[in-house]
Amino acid sequence: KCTTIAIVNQKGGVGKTTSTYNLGWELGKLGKKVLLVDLDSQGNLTMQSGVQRPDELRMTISTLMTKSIYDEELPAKEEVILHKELVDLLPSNIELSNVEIQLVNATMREFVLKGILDEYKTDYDYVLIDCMPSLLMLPINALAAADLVVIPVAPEFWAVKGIEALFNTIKTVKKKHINRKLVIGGILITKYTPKLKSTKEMENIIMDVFGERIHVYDSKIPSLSKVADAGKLSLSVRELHDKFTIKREKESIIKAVESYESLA
Amino acid sequence: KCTTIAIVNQKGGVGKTTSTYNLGWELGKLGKKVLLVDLDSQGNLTMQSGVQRPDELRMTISTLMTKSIYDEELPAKEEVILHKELVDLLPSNIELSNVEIQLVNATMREFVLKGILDEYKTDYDYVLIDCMPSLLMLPINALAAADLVVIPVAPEFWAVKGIEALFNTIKTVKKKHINRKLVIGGILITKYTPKLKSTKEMENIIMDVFGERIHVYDSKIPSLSKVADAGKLSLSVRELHDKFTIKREKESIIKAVESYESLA
Ligand SMILES: Nc1ncnc2c1ncn2[C@@H]1O[C@H](COP(=O)(O)OP(=O)(O)OP(=O)(O)O)[C@@H](O)[C@H]1O
Ligand SMILES: Nc1ncnc2c1ncn2[C@@H]1O[C@H](COP(=O)(O)OP(=O)(O)OP(=O)(O)O)[C@@H](O)[C@H]1O
Ligand SMILES: [Mg+2]
Ligand SMILES: [Mg+2]
Repeated sequence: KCTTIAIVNQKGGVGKTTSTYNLGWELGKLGKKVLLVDLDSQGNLTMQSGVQRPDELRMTISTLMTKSIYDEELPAKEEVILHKELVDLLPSNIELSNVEIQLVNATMREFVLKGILDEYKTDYDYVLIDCMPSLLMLPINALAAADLVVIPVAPEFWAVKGIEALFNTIKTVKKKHINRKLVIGGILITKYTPKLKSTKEMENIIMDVFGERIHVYDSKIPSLSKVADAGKLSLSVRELHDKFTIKREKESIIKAVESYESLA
Repeated sequence: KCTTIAIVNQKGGVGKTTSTYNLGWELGKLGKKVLLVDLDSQGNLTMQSGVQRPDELRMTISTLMTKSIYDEELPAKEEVILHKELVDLLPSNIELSNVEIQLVNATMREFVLKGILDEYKTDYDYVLIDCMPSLLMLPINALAAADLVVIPVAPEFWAVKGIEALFNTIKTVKKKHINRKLVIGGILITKYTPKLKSTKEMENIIMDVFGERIHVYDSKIPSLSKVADAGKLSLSVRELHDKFTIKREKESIIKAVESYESLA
Protein backbone atom coordinates (compact mmCIF):
# COMPACT_ATOMS: atom_id res chain seq x y z
CA LYS A 1 0.00 0.00 0.00
CA CYS A 2 1.39 3.37 -1.03
CA THR A 3 0.78 6.53 1.03
CA THR A 4 0.64 9.82 -0.89
CA ILE A 5 1.48 12.97 1.09
CA ALA A 6 0.83 16.52 -0.18
CA ILE A 7 3.10 19.22 1.31
CA VAL A 8 0.98 22.37 1.01
CA ASN A 9 0.96 25.98 2.17
CA GLN A 10 0.02 28.95 0.01
CA LYS A 11 2.35 31.16 2.06
CA GLY A 12 5.68 31.49 0.33
CA GLY A 13 9.08 30.56 1.77
CA VAL A 14 7.91 28.45 4.75
CA GLY A 15 10.08 25.40 3.98
CA LYS A 16 7.78 23.24 1.76
CA THR A 17 10.54 22.18 -0.64
CA THR A 18 13.16 21.73 2.10
CA SER A 19 10.76 19.58 4.14
CA THR A 20 9.62 17.46 1.17
CA TYR A 21 13.19 16.54 0.29
CA ASN A 22 14.46 15.90 3.81
CA LEU A 23 11.38 13.99 4.96
CA GLY A 24 11.62 11.92 1.77
CA TRP A 25 15.28 11.23 2.43
CA GLU A 26 14.63 10.09 6.00
CA LEU A 27 11.84 7.78 4.82
CA GLY A 28 14.31 6.39 2.28
CA LYS A 29 16.84 5.93 5.07
CA LEU A 30 14.26 3.76 6.88
CA GLY A 31 14.25 1.48 3.85
CA LYS A 32 11.01 2.81 2.31
CA LYS A 33 10.73 3.30 -1.46
CA VAL A 34 10.01 7.00 -1.99
CA LEU A 35 8.89 9.02 -5.03
CA LEU A 36 9.16 12.82 -4.79
CA VAL A 37 6.92 14.88 -7.11
CA ASP A 38 7.82 18.49 -7.95
CA LEU A 39 4.55 20.33 -8.55
CA ASP A 40 6.05 23.84 -8.66
CA SER A 41 7.16 25.50 -11.90
CA GLN A 42 10.08 27.06 -9.98
CA GLY A 43 11.54 23.52 -9.97
CA ASN A 44 13.22 23.99 -6.58
CA LEU A 45 12.69 20.35 -5.56
CA THR A 46 14.20 19.31 -8.90
CA MET A 47 17.20 21.59 -8.23
CA GLN A 48 17.44 20.30 -4.64
CA SER A 49 17.66 16.82 -6.17
CA GLY A 50 20.75 17.81 -8.13
CA VAL A 51 19.35 18.86 -11.53
CA GLN A 52 21.35 22.00 -12.36
CA ARG A 53 19.18 23.18 -15.28
CA PRO A 54 15.59 21.86 -14.98
CA ASP A 55 14.58 23.70 -18.18
CA GLU A 56 16.79 21.36 -20.22
CA LEU A 57 14.94 18.20 -19.09
CA ARG A 58 13.22 16.43 -21.99
CA MET A 59 10.41 14.93 -19.86
CA THR A 60 8.89 16.34 -16.71
CA ILE A 61 5.62 16.14 -14.76
CA SER A 62 4.29 18.76 -17.24
CA THR A 63 4.80 16.30 -20.12
CA LEU A 64 2.71 13.73 -18.24
CA MET A 65 -0.05 16.15 -17.28
CA THR A 66 -0.37 17.60 -20.79
CA LYS A 67 -0.45 14.10 -22.33
CA SER A 68 -3.09 13.07 -19.82
CA ILE A 69 -5.24 16.17 -20.52
CA TYR A 70 -5.15 15.43 -24.28
CA ASP A 71 -5.66 11.67 -23.77
CA GLU A 72 -2.29 10.66 -25.15
CA GLU A 73 -0.30 7.62 -24.05
CA LEU A 74 1.93 8.18 -21.01
CA PRO A 75 5.67 7.39 -21.42
CA ALA A 76 7.28 4.52 -19.48
CA LYS A 77 8.45 5.30 -15.93
CA GLU A 78 12.15 4.97 -16.84
CA GLU A 79 11.84 7.83 -19.32
CA VAL A 80 10.63 10.41 -16.78
CA ILE A 81 11.63 9.34 -13.26
CA LEU A 82 15.09 10.40 -12.01
CA HIS A 83 16.89 8.22 -9.46
CA LYS A 84 18.93 9.32 -6.49
CA GLU A 85 20.41 7.12 -3.80
CA LEU A 86 17.47 7.06 -1.39
CA VAL A 87 14.67 8.77 -3.37
CA ASP A 88 13.25 8.95 -6.91
CA LEU A 89 11.93 12.16 -8.48
CA LEU A 90 9.26 13.23 -10.96
CA PRO A 91 10.89 16.55 -11.96
CA SER A 92 9.39 19.86 -13.09
CA ASN A 93 10.41 23.11 -14.75
CA ILE A 94 8.91 26.38 -15.98
CA GLU A 95 6.62 24.51 -18.42
CA LEU A 96 4.43 23.59 -15.47
CA SER A 97 3.01 27.12 -15.46
CA ASN A 98 1.41 26.29 -18.85
CA VAL A 99 -0.29 23.28 -17.26
CA GLU A 100 -1.95 25.46 -14.63
CA ILE A 101 -3.72 27.27 -17.51
CA GLN A 102 -4.48 24.08 -19.49
CA LEU A 103 -6.14 22.56 -16.41
CA VAL A 104 -8.81 25.28 -16.16
CA ASN A 105 -10.80 23.82 -19.08
CA ALA A 106 -9.68 20.19 -18.83
CA THR A 107 -12.14 17.34 -18.22
CA MET A 108 -12.02 16.18 -14.59
CA ARG A 109 -9.43 18.88 -14.07
CA GLU A 110 -8.96 18.11 -10.33
CA PHE A 111 -7.97 14.50 -11.02
CA VAL A 112 -5.29 14.75 -13.74
CA LEU A 113 -2.38 14.25 -11.32
CA LYS A 114 -4.18 11.48 -9.44
CA GLY A 115 -4.64 9.55 -12.69
CA ILE A 116 -0.93 9.81 -13.43
CA LEU A 117 0.19 8.84 -9.94
CA ASP A 118 -2.16 5.85 -9.89
CA GLU A 119 -0.07 4.50 -12.78
CA TYR A 120 3.37 5.52 -11.52
CA LYS A 121 3.15 4.88 -7.78
CA THR A 122 2.84 1.09 -7.80
CA ASP A 123 6.50 0.44 -6.87
CA TYR A 124 6.60 2.95 -4.01
CA ASP A 125 5.76 3.01 -0.29
CA TYR A 126 5.50 6.83 -0.21
CA VAL A 127 4.82 9.58 -2.72
CA LEU A 128 5.59 13.15 -1.51
CA ILE A 129 4.24 16.10 -3.55
CA ASP A 130 5.92 19.53 -3.17
CA CYS A 131 3.44 22.29 -4.04
CA MET A 132 3.83 25.85 -5.32
CA PRO A 133 2.75 28.68 -2.95
CA SER A 134 -0.92 28.99 -4.04
CA LEU A 135 -4.35 27.32 -3.74
CA LEU A 136 -5.03 27.11 -7.48
CA MET A 137 -5.50 24.10 -9.78
CA LEU A 138 -2.11 22.45 -9.25
CA PRO A 139 -2.22 22.35 -5.42
CA ILE A 140 -5.88 21.21 -5.71
CA ASN A 141 -4.63 18.34 -7.92
CA ALA A 142 -2.17 17.42 -5.17
CA LEU A 143 -4.92 17.47 -2.52
CA ALA A 144 -7.12 15.28 -4.77
CA ALA A 145 -4.31 12.73 -5.17
CA ALA A 146 -3.17 12.69 -1.53
CA ASP A 147 -4.03 10.46 1.42
CA LEU A 148 -2.41 12.88 3.88
CA VAL A 149 -1.63 16.62 3.99
CA VAL A 150 1.41 18.02 5.83
CA ILE A 151 1.34 21.81 6.38
CA PRO A 152 4.79 23.40 6.93
CA VAL A 153 4.41 26.68 8.84
CA ALA A 154 7.18 29.13 9.68
CA PRO A 155 6.62 31.04 12.97
CA GLU A 156 5.78 34.22 11.04
CA PHE A 157 2.58 36.18 11.43
CA TRP A 158 1.18 35.85 7.87
CA ALA A 159 2.15 32.17 7.63
CA VAL A 160 0.04 31.52 10.72
CA LYS A 161 -2.82 33.75 9.55
CA GLY A 162 -2.94 31.79 6.29
CA ILE A 163 -3.61 28.40 7.92
CA GLU A 164 -7.35 29.10 8.23
CA ALA A 165 -7.70 29.65 4.43
CA LEU A 166 -5.80 26.41 3.78
CA PHE A 167 -7.98 24.60 6.31
CA ASN A 168 -11.10 25.83 4.47
CA THR A 169 -9.73 24.71 1.10
CA ILE A 170 -9.10 21.21 2.50
CA LYS A 171 -12.63 21.15 3.92
CA THR A 172 -14.02 22.07 0.47
CA VAL A 173 -11.93 19.33 -1.21
CA LYS A 174 -13.51 16.82 1.18
CA LYS A 175 -17.05 18.22 1.07
CA LYS A 176 -17.26 18.51 -2.73
CA HIS A 177 -16.15 14.86 -2.99
CA ILE A 178 -12.88 15.75 -4.73
CA ASN A 179 -11.23 13.60 -2.05
CA ARG A 180 -13.43 12.57 0.85
CA LYS A 181 -10.76 10.42 2.52
CA LEU A 182 -8.16 13.23 2.72
CA VAL A 183 -6.68 13.43 6.22
CA ILE A 184 -4.70 16.35 7.67
CA GLY A 185 -1.48 14.78 8.98
CA GLY A 186 -0.55 17.93 10.84
CA ILE A 187 1.20 21.26 11.07
CA LEU A 188 5.01 21.05 10.85
CA ILE A 189 6.66 24.06 12.47
CA THR A 190 9.76 25.00 10.45
CA LYS A 191 12.47 27.68 10.83
CA TYR A 192 12.00 27.26 14.58
CA THR A 193 14.12 29.53 16.80
CA PRO A 194 12.91 28.97 20.41
CA LYS A 195 15.19 31.76 21.72
CA LEU A 196 13.24 34.38 19.68
CA LYS A 197 10.24 35.86 21.50
CA SER A 198 8.25 36.08 18.25
CA THR A 199 8.78 32.34 17.60
CA LYS A 200 7.37 31.40 21.00
CA GLU A 201 4.46 33.80 20.45
CA MET A 202 3.60 32.26 17.08
CA GLU A 203 3.97 28.74 18.48
CA ASN A 204 1.46 29.60 21.21
CA ILE A 205 -0.98 31.03 18.67
CA ILE A 206 -0.68 27.87 16.56
CA MET A 207 -1.34 25.67 19.59
CA ASP A 208 -4.19 27.84 20.95
CA VAL A 209 -6.02 28.45 17.66
CA PHE A 210 -5.38 25.17 15.82
CA GLY A 211 -4.01 22.75 18.44
CA GLU A 212 -7.40 21.12 19.08
CA ARG A 213 -8.48 20.86 15.44
CA ILE A 214 -5.21 19.90 13.80
CA HIS A 215 -2.32 17.79 15.08
CA VAL A 216 0.91 19.77 15.52
CA TYR A 217 3.95 17.52 15.04
CA ASP A 218 6.28 17.32 18.05
CA SER A 219 9.28 17.53 15.71
CA LYS A 220 10.00 21.18 14.99
CA ILE A 221 12.60 21.92 12.33
CA PRO A 222 15.21 24.32 13.79
CA SER A 223 16.25 27.39 11.80
CA LEU A 224 19.89 26.69 10.92
CA SER A 225 21.92 28.25 8.10
CA LYS A 226 23.37 24.78 7.40
CA VAL A 227 19.87 23.62 6.38
CA ALA A 228 19.89 26.24 3.62
CA ASP A 229 23.49 25.27 2.75
CA ALA A 230 22.43 21.65 2.29
CA GLY A 231 19.71 22.79 -0.13
CA LYS A 232 22.20 24.82 -2.13
CA LEU A 233 24.51 21.81 -2.39
CA SER A 234 21.62 19.54 -3.46
CA LEU A 235 22.13 17.45 -0.34
CA SER A 236 19.81 16.31 2.41
CA VAL A 237 20.68 17.57 5.89
CA ARG A 238 21.78 14.02 6.78
CA GLU A 239 24.17 13.85 3.81
CA LEU A 240 25.67 17.22 4.76
CA HIS A 241 25.99 16.07 8.38
CA ASP A 242 27.79 12.89 7.27
CA LYS A 243 30.16 14.90 5.02
CA PHE A 244 31.32 17.09 7.90
CA THR A 245 34.49 15.93 9.68
CA ILE A 246 34.80 18.62 12.34
CA LYS A 247 32.74 17.84 15.47
CA ARG A 248 31.49 21.48 15.79
CA GLU A 249 30.12 21.43 12.24
CA LYS A 250 28.36 18.11 12.78
CA GLU A 251 26.77 19.54 15.90
CA SER A 252 25.50 22.59 13.99
CA ILE A 253 23.18 20.51 11.85
CA ILE A 254 22.45 17.36 13.87
CA LYS A 255 19.28 18.88 15.37
CA ALA A 256 17.73 19.29 11.91
CA VAL A 257 18.64 15.71 11.01
CA GLU A 258 17.03 14.44 14.21
CA SER A 259 13.82 16.42 13.71
CA TYR A 260 13.31 15.19 10.14
CA GLU A 261 14.19 11.69 11.33
CA SER A 262 11.64 11.72 14.14
CA LEU A 263 9.02 13.18 11.74
CA ALA A 264 9.61 10.22 9.38
CA LYS B 1 2.16 61.90 -14.18
CA CYS B 2 1.64 58.72 -12.19
CA THR B 3 4.32 56.00 -12.00
CA THR B 4 3.09 52.42 -11.57
CA ILE B 5 5.54 49.99 -9.95
CA ALA B 6 5.06 46.18 -9.91
CA ILE B 7 6.77 44.35 -7.02
CA VAL B 8 7.32 40.86 -8.44
CA ASN B 9 9.16 37.64 -7.62
CA GLN B 10 7.73 34.15 -8.07
CA LYS B 11 9.90 32.92 -5.18
CA GLY B 12 7.93 32.90 -1.99
CA GLY B 13 8.76 34.74 1.22
CA VAL B 14 11.39 37.16 -0.16
CA GLY B 15 9.81 40.36 1.25
CA LYS B 16 7.48 41.49 -1.57
CA THR B 17 4.64 42.54 0.72
CA THR B 18 6.93 44.05 3.36
CA SER B 19 8.77 46.09 0.71
CA THR B 20 5.59 47.26 -1.06
CA TYR B 21 4.16 48.65 2.18
CA ASN B 22 7.34 50.25 3.51
CA LEU B 23 8.42 51.73 0.18
CA GLY B 24 4.90 53.09 -0.25
CA TRP B 25 4.99 54.60 3.24
CA GLU B 26 8.34 56.30 2.59
CA LEU B 27 7.05 57.74 -0.70
CA GLY B 28 4.03 59.03 1.25
CA LYS B 29 6.39 60.54 3.81
CA LEU B 30 8.04 62.50 0.95
CA GLY B 31 4.63 64.04 0.27
CA LYS B 32 3.73 61.80 -2.72
CA LYS B 33 0.17 60.50 -3.14
CA VAL B 34 0.46 56.70 -3.09
CA LEU B 35 -2.01 53.91 -3.97
CA LEU B 36 -1.06 50.37 -2.88
CA VAL B 37 -2.68 47.48 -4.78
CA ASP B 38 -2.91 44.01 -3.20
CA LEU B 39 -2.78 41.49 -6.05
CA ASP B 40 -2.37 38.39 -3.85
CA SER B 41 -5.33 36.33 -2.64
CA GLN B 42 -3.48 35.82 0.66
CA GLY B 43 -4.32 39.48 1.35
CA ASN B 44 -1.10 40.07 3.30
CA LEU B 45 -0.76 43.68 2.09
CA THR B 46 -4.38 44.25 3.13
CA MET B 47 -3.62 42.81 6.58
CA GLN B 48 -0.37 44.83 6.76
CA SER B 49 -2.57 47.90 6.14
CA GLY B 50 -4.64 47.14 9.23
CA VAL B 51 -7.59 45.14 7.88
CA GLN B 52 -8.03 42.33 10.43
CA ARG B 53 -10.41 40.17 8.37
CA PRO B 54 -9.97 40.79 4.62
CA ASP B 55 -12.61 38.17 3.80
CA GLU B 56 -15.30 40.41 5.31
CA LEU B 57 -14.60 43.32 2.93
CA ARG B 58 -17.59 44.08 0.68
CA MET B 59 -15.50 45.43 -2.22
CA THR B 60 -11.98 44.45 -3.22
CA ILE B 61 -9.78 44.40 -6.31
CA SER B 62 -11.55 41.12 -7.23
CA THR B 63 -14.88 42.98 -7.45
CA LEU B 64 -13.32 45.43 -9.89
CA MET B 65 -11.62 42.78 -12.00
CA THR B 66 -14.71 40.59 -12.25
CA LYS B 67 -16.88 43.60 -13.17
CA SER B 68 -14.33 44.61 -15.80
CA ILE B 69 -14.18 41.07 -17.29
CA TYR B 70 -18.01 41.02 -17.60
CA ASP B 71 -18.18 44.62 -18.87
CA GLU B 72 -20.08 45.95 -15.88
CA GLU B 73 -19.83 49.49 -14.51
CA LEU B 74 -16.99 50.02 -12.02
CA PRO B 75 -17.94 51.42 -8.56
CA ALA B 76 -16.78 54.90 -7.47
CA LYS B 77 -13.30 55.13 -5.91
CA GLU B 78 -14.65 55.96 -2.46
CA GLU B 79 -16.50 52.64 -2.31
CA VAL B 80 -13.39 50.46 -2.77
CA ILE B 81 -10.28 52.41 -1.78
CA LEU B 82 -9.23 52.32 1.90
CA HIS B 83 -7.36 55.31 3.37
CA LYS B 84 -4.46 55.27 5.79
CA GLU B 85 -2.42 58.23 6.95
CA LEU B 86 0.26 58.22 4.21
CA VAL B 87 -1.05 55.61 1.72
CA ASP B 88 -4.33 54.44 0.13
CA LEU B 89 -5.10 50.77 -0.58
CA LEU B 90 -7.03 48.69 -3.12
CA PRO B 91 -7.53 45.62 -0.89
CA SER B 92 -7.83 41.92 -1.74
CA ASN B 93 -8.94 38.66 -0.17
CA ILE B 94 -9.34 34.97 -1.01
CA GLU B 95 -11.85 35.80 -3.82
CA LEU B 96 -8.90 36.89 -5.94
CA SER B 97 -8.05 33.23 -6.59
CA ASN B 98 -11.34 33.00 -8.54
CA VAL B 99 -10.19 35.90 -10.73
CA GLU B 100 -7.02 34.04 -11.72
CA ILE B 101 -9.29 31.36 -13.24
CA GLN B 102 -11.76 33.85 -14.79
CA LEU B 103 -8.85 35.65 -16.52
CA VAL B 104 -7.80 32.57 -18.54
CA ASN B 105 -10.72 32.97 -20.99
CA ALA B 106 -11.30 36.71 -20.65
CA THR B 107 -10.96 39.11 -23.61
CA MET B 108 -7.66 40.99 -23.49
CA ARG B 109 -6.94 39.02 -20.35
CA GLU B 110 -3.50 40.61 -19.82
CA PHE B 111 -4.95 44.15 -19.65
CA VAL B 112 -7.85 43.85 -17.16
CA LEU B 113 -5.91 45.40 -14.27
CA LYS B 114 -4.40 48.08 -16.48
CA GLY B 115 -7.87 49.17 -17.58
CA ILE B 116 -8.97 49.49 -13.94
CA LEU B 117 -5.86 51.37 -12.81
CA ASP B 118 -6.12 53.80 -15.75
CA GLU B 119 -9.42 54.90 -14.20
CA TYR B 120 -8.39 54.85 -10.53
CA LYS B 121 -4.84 56.19 -10.62
CA THR B 122 -5.57 59.77 -11.75
CA ASP B 123 -5.18 61.30 -8.24
CA TYR B 124 -1.93 59.51 -7.42
CA ASP B 125 1.82 60.06 -7.98
CA TYR B 126 2.65 56.38 -7.42
CA VAL B 127 0.80 53.07 -7.67
CA LEU B 128 2.58 50.06 -6.07
CA ILE B 129 1.32 46.55 -6.91
CA ASP B 130 2.17 43.66 -4.52
CA CYS B 131 2.12 40.34 -6.40
CA MET B 132 1.53 36.73 -5.36
CA PRO B 133 4.50 34.31 -5.66
CA SER B 134 3.89 33.10 -9.25
CA LEU B 135 4.23 34.09 -12.94
CA LEU B 136 0.61 33.38 -13.89
CA MET B 137 -2.17 35.68 -15.13
CA LEU B 138 -2.34 38.03 -12.14
CA PRO B 139 1.40 38.91 -12.01
CA ILE B 140 1.29 39.22 -15.83
CA ASN B 141 -1.55 41.76 -15.38
CA ALA B 142 0.69 43.69 -12.98
CA LEU B 143 3.58 43.68 -15.47
CA ALA B 144 1.20 44.86 -18.22
CA ALA B 145 0.01 47.76 -16.06
CA ALA B 146 3.42 48.80 -14.72
CA ASP B 147 5.97 51.38 -15.82
CA LEU B 148 8.65 49.90 -13.57
CA VAL B 149 9.41 46.49 -12.00
CA VAL B 150 11.13 46.13 -8.62
CA ILE B 151 12.40 42.60 -7.85
CA PRO B 152 12.88 41.84 -4.11
CA VAL B 153 15.42 39.04 -3.67
CA ALA B 154 16.42 37.40 -0.39
CA PRO B 155 20.05 36.16 -0.32
CA GLU B 156 18.89 32.55 -0.58
CA PHE B 157 20.00 30.12 -3.27
CA TRP B 158 16.62 29.43 -4.94
CA ALA B 159 15.56 33.08 -4.80
CA VAL B 160 18.67 33.96 -6.78
CA LYS B 161 18.27 31.03 -9.18
CA GLY B 162 14.71 32.20 -9.94
CA ILE B 163 15.73 35.65 -11.19
CA GLU B 164 16.57 34.31 -14.65
CA ALA B 165 13.02 32.92 -15.15
CA LEU B 166 11.54 36.25 -14.03
CA PHE B 167 13.91 38.11 -16.37
CA ASN B 168 12.68 35.94 -19.27
CA THR B 169 9.04 36.55 -18.40
CA ILE B 170 9.65 40.33 -18.42
CA LYS B 171 11.41 40.01 -21.79
CA THR B 172 8.38 38.12 -23.18
CA VAL B 173 5.98 40.79 -21.84
CA LYS B 174 8.00 43.41 -23.72
CA LYS B 175 8.54 41.35 -26.90
CA LYS B 176 4.91 40.23 -27.29
CA HIS B 177 3.83 43.89 -27.02
CA ILE B 178 1.95 43.30 -23.76
CA ASN B 179 3.97 46.25 -22.43
CA ARG B 180 6.85 47.43 -24.59
CA LYS B 181 7.77 50.34 -22.34
CA LEU B 182 8.23 48.20 -19.19
CA VAL B 183 11.50 49.04 -17.46
CA ILE B 184 13.28 46.93 -14.81
CA GLY B 185 13.90 49.33 -11.92
CA GLY B 186 16.22 46.89 -10.23
CA ILE B 187 16.89 44.08 -7.78
CA LEU B 188 16.22 44.97 -4.14
CA ILE B 189 18.20 42.75 -1.77
CA THR B 190 16.07 42.02 1.31
CA LYS B 191 16.67 40.06 4.54
CA TYR B 192 20.30 41.15 4.24
CA THR B 193 22.69 39.86 6.94
CA PRO B 194 26.21 40.92 5.89
CA LYS B 195 27.77 38.98 8.81
CA LEU B 196 26.52 35.66 7.31
CA LYS B 197 28.91 34.03 4.84
CA SER B 198 26.00 32.75 2.72
CA THR B 199 24.57 36.29 2.38
CA LYS B 200 27.86 37.65 1.06
CA GLU B 201 28.12 34.66 -1.32
CA MET B 202 24.63 35.27 -2.71
CA GLU B 203 25.27 39.00 -3.02
CA ASN B 204 28.38 38.28 -5.08
CA ILE B 205 26.44 35.88 -7.34
CA ILE B 206 23.73 38.52 -7.86
CA MET B 207 26.34 41.15 -8.78
CA ASP B 208 28.40 38.80 -10.99
CA VAL B 209 25.51 37.16 -12.86
CA PHE B 210 23.03 40.04 -13.06
CA GLY B 211 24.98 43.18 -12.07
CA GLU B 212 25.66 44.20 -15.67
CA ARG B 213 22.16 43.50 -17.02
CA ILE B 214 20.02 44.71 -14.15
CA HIS B 215 20.51 47.55 -11.70
CA VAL B 216 20.98 46.38 -8.09
CA TYR B 217 19.75 49.03 -5.64
CA ASP B 218 22.38 50.32 -3.20
CA SER B 219 19.82 50.18 -0.40
CA LYS B 220 19.74 46.68 1.05
CA ILE B 221 17.01 45.91 3.55
CA PRO B 222 18.62 44.44 6.69
CA SER B 223 17.15 41.28 8.22
CA LEU B 224 15.75 42.46 11.57
CA SER B 225 13.10 40.76 13.69
CA LYS B 226 11.58 44.22 14.33
CA VAL B 227 10.74 44.44 10.59
CA ALA B 228 8.55 41.36 10.98
CA ASP B 229 7.13 42.80 14.21
CA ALA B 230 6.09 45.97 12.37
CA GLY B 231 4.25 43.82 9.82
CA LYS B 232 2.43 41.94 12.54
CA LEU B 233 1.33 45.23 14.15
CA SER B 234 0.18 46.61 10.77
CA LEU B 235 2.75 49.37 11.03
CA SER B 236 5.47 50.60 8.72
CA VAL B 237 9.00 50.29 10.07
CA ARG B 238 9.06 54.08 10.45
CA GLU B 239 5.88 54.10 12.54
CA LEU B 240 7.29 51.35 14.79
CA HIS B 241 10.57 53.27 15.10
CA ASP B 242 8.69 56.44 16.10
CA LYS B 243 6.62 54.51 18.69
CA PHE B 244 9.73 53.24 20.49
CA THR B 245 10.89 55.36 23.44
CA ILE B 246 13.96 53.39 24.52
CA LYS B 247 17.11 54.38 22.55
CA ARG B 248 18.24 50.72 22.14
CA GLU B 249 14.92 49.75 20.54
CA LYS B 250 14.99 52.71 18.15
CA GLU B 251 18.49 51.68 17.10
CA SER B 252 17.35 48.11 16.41
CA ILE B 253 15.10 49.19 13.53
CA ILE B 254 16.56 52.50 12.31
CA LYS B 255 18.66 50.74 9.63
CA ALA B 256 15.54 49.33 7.96
CA VAL B 257 13.86 52.77 8.04
CA GLU B 258 16.92 54.34 6.44
CA SER B 259 17.17 51.70 3.67
CA TYR B 260 13.51 52.04 2.68
CA GLU B 261 13.88 55.82 2.87
CA SER B 262 16.92 55.89 0.58
CA LEU B 263 15.14 53.49 -1.82
CA ALA B 264 12.20 55.91 -2.04
N1 LIG C 1 15.04 24.98 8.91
C1 LIG C 1 15.56 25.90 8.12
N2 LIG C 1 16.58 26.64 8.55
C2 LIG C 1 17.13 27.59 7.77
N3 LIG C 1 16.76 27.86 6.51
C3 LIG C 1 15.74 27.15 6.01
C4 LIG C 1 15.09 26.13 6.76
N4 LIG C 1 14.13 25.58 5.99
C5 LIG C 1 14.17 26.25 4.82
N5 LIG C 1 15.14 27.18 4.81
C6 LIG C 1 15.49 28.13 3.73
O1 LIG C 1 14.42 29.07 3.60
C7 LIG C 1 14.16 29.32 2.22
C8 LIG C 1 12.73 28.92 1.92
O2 LIG C 1 12.58 27.53 2.05
P1 LIG C 1 11.86 26.68 0.91
O3 LIG C 1 12.29 27.16 -0.42
O4 LIG C 1 12.01 25.25 1.24
O5 LIG C 1 10.35 27.15 1.19
P2 LIG C 1 9.09 26.94 0.24
O6 LIG C 1 7.91 27.03 1.13
O7 LIG C 1 9.28 25.72 -0.55
O8 LIG C 1 9.15 28.25 -0.72
P3 LIG C 1 8.18 28.54 -1.98
O9 LIG C 1 6.91 29.07 -1.35
O10 LIG C 1 8.91 29.60 -2.79
O11 LIG C 1 8.01 27.25 -2.72
C9 LIG C 1 15.20 28.51 1.41
O12 LIG C 1 16.25 29.36 1.05
C10 LIG C 1 15.65 27.44 2.40
O13 LIG C 1 16.97 27.06 2.19
N1 LIG D 1 14.00 42.74 6.34
C1 LIG D 1 13.34 41.79 7.00
N2 LIG D 1 13.81 41.36 8.18
C2 LIG D 1 13.14 40.39 8.86
N3 LIG D 1 12.02 39.79 8.47
C3 LIG D 1 11.51 40.16 7.30
C4 LIG D 1 12.13 41.19 6.50
N4 LIG D 1 11.38 41.36 5.40
C5 LIG D 1 10.34 40.49 5.49
N5 LIG D 1 10.42 39.78 6.64
C6 LIG D 1 9.51 38.71 7.10
O1 LIG D 1 9.67 37.58 6.24
C7 LIG D 1 8.40 36.99 5.96
C8 LIG D 1 8.19 37.04 4.45
O2 LIG D 1 8.07 38.38 4.02
P1 LIG D 1 6.87 38.80 3.05
O3 LIG D 1 5.62 38.14 3.49
O4 LIG D 1 6.90 40.28 2.93
O5 LIG D 1 7.38 38.11 1.72
P2 LIG D 1 6.57 37.88 0.37
O6 LIG D 1 7.58 37.77 -0.70
O7 LIG D 1 5.54 38.93 0.25
O8 LIG D 1 5.88 36.45 0.65
P3 LIG D 1 4.81 35.71 -0.32
O9 LIG D 1 5.67 35.10 -1.41
O10 LIG D 1 4.15 34.67 0.54
O11 LIG D 1 3.88 36.76 -0.81
C9 LIG D 1 7.35 37.80 6.74
O12 LIG D 1 7.06 37.13 7.92
C10 LIG D 1 8.06 39.12 7.02
O13 LIG D 1 7.64 39.71 8.21
MG1 LIG E 1 9.14 25.48 -2.66
MG1 LIG F 1 3.45 38.69 -0.09
